[in-house]
Amino acid sequence: KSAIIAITNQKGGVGKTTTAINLAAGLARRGLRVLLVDLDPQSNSSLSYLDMREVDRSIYDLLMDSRVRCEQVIYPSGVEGLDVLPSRINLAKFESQMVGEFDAPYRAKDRLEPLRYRYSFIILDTPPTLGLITVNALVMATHLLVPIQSSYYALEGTDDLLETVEKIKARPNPALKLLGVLVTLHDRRTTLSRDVHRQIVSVFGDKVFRTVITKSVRLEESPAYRESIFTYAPQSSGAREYEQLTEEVLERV
Amino acid sequence: KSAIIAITNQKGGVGKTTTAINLAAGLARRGLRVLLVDLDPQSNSSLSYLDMREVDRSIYDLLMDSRVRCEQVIYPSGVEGLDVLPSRINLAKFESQMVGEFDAPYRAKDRLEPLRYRYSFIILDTPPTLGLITVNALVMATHLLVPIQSSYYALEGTDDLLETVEKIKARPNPALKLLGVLVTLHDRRTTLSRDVHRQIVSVFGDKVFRTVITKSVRLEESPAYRESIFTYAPQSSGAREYEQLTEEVLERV
Ligand SMILES: Nc1ncnc2c1ncn2[C@@H]1O[C@H](COP(=O)(O)OP(=O)(O)OP(=O)(O)O)[C@@H](O)[C@H]1O
Ligand SMILES: Nc1ncnc2c1ncn2[C@@H]1O[C@H](COP(=O)(O)OP(=O)(O)OP(=O)(O)O)[C@@H](O)[C@H]1O
Ligand SMILES: [Mg+2]
Ligand SMILES: [Mg+2]
Repeated sequence: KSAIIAITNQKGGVGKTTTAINLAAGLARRGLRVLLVDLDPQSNSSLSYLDMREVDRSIYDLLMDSRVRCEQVIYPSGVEGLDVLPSRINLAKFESQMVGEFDAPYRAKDRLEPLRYRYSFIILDTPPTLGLITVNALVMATHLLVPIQSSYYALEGTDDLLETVEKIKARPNPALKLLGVLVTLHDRRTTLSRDVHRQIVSVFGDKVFRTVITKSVRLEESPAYRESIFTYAPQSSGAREYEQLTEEVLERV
Repeated sequence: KSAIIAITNQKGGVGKTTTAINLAAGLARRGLRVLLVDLDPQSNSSLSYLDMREVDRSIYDLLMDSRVRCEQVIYPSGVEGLDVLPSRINLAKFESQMVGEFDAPYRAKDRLEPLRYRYSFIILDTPPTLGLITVNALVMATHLLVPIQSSYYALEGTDDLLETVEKIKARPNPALKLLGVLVTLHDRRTTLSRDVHRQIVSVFGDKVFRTVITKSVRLEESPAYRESIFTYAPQSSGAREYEQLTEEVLERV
């Protein structure tokens, strides 16, 4: 059965999608079968690999219509071994449509269960909120990876996230483990980045990945070419760092 | 009565808070009375001016408890002419608490109405979602300012935002105007930034502010010192650019 890694932090713009698309590709490059699931209605992960004009059904259909089968919502990414389960904006309706449904926190876990036997890793990209979509991701996941930007606001939101994780572990998903905390958008030249990095390590200790993702324009550009960093700019710092992260993730899972 | 500007974009990390805190200070520096309202449960705007240990009641109390008066939730920012109405994490409960309430979209507009006569400008910082909190901001606002980062994902989410704005204009707030689109986190050295900037201008035309906010580490640092960019780094590009934006906002309102 697959390891399911939810990439979560309700702070916006901290590199959740950038981490999801490149970690998924990093794992696929090792010959593993990987599925990237986009649980953000903004579809940034989907856009990073797919031409959305060719996407018909998506995650919302699978979650809301029990006749839809998994094969109908899975698309090839162009990277060998990596498939994508995209989202569309209709996913934004999920929370309001699920009011009153008893299985609301378990819907993704139930509907994606058949996929656990076809992939070694399932990577979940999540939106910048702690609403029902993110709860679904945390209930379904075996592991949680938290990207944190080394900026002033970085540590402020982590209490709520950890509180939410504890609630999830208490009942719907006792097996959920914190895989690690990843420092992203790091700029070695500034004292702010270094100070915040030190704070993150003092709060999370050895949960912090040794790998630090530094700011690199190549990471910003690669989605525009629908490529991972590994083929877009194989010699870049971004490629080296996400390769190293992939290594560490495999050690920890 | 005050002009109320909602700073909104459901894409995370595009500079909503950075724009809210510095535009509010820019307007206050001109001798205007300004209120900065933090409608994001992550409290990033609140943190940029206040020591949260000294914050007791906040926006959630005002919205949910009709006995709470406005004066009890307004705090001085340290910048002359600028007050802050902070949020706490309890604001995240707002949406679920309001299920079934007929005045749900109007709650902020109703509860903050008395403040319109005490300030020339009210600046609303919003979370990276299009949920009930952001709807409340758009129903209450007279103007909408949309920061857009010049990055690959930038234009993807703007359709949904504009659709939401049209729905708001149709019924709860026909007077809502798009004040403008602000290009943020711009890096003049990269083709990606220049390409996306050109796309933003071709989509939004003269709604795009002439002012472009470029990447500057001073803008990242100033909140850690609970100062606006104008006192933290008065000679920086960030201070010049937010000064120029303040000028353009005053021309357009
Ligand atoms: N290491 C990096 N170096 C440079 N740019 C980066 C890096 N990581 C992410 N970015 C850029 O920063 C922006 C935010 O990153 P991303 O979209 O991955 O964050 P997110 O957490 O998924 O955002 P959201 O909260 O909206 O889902 C994007 O424009 C992305 O290209
Ligand atoms: N022009 C800029 N130059 C450099 N850094 C910036 C600039 N504008 C914003 N930042 C930094 O980028 C990060 C995201 O900005 P900010 O928090 O203002 O975005 P936001 O849209 O409010 O995010 P969220 O969606 O989480 O509310 C912050 O660390 C901020 O300090
Ligand atoms: Mg994302
Ligand atoms: Mg913000």
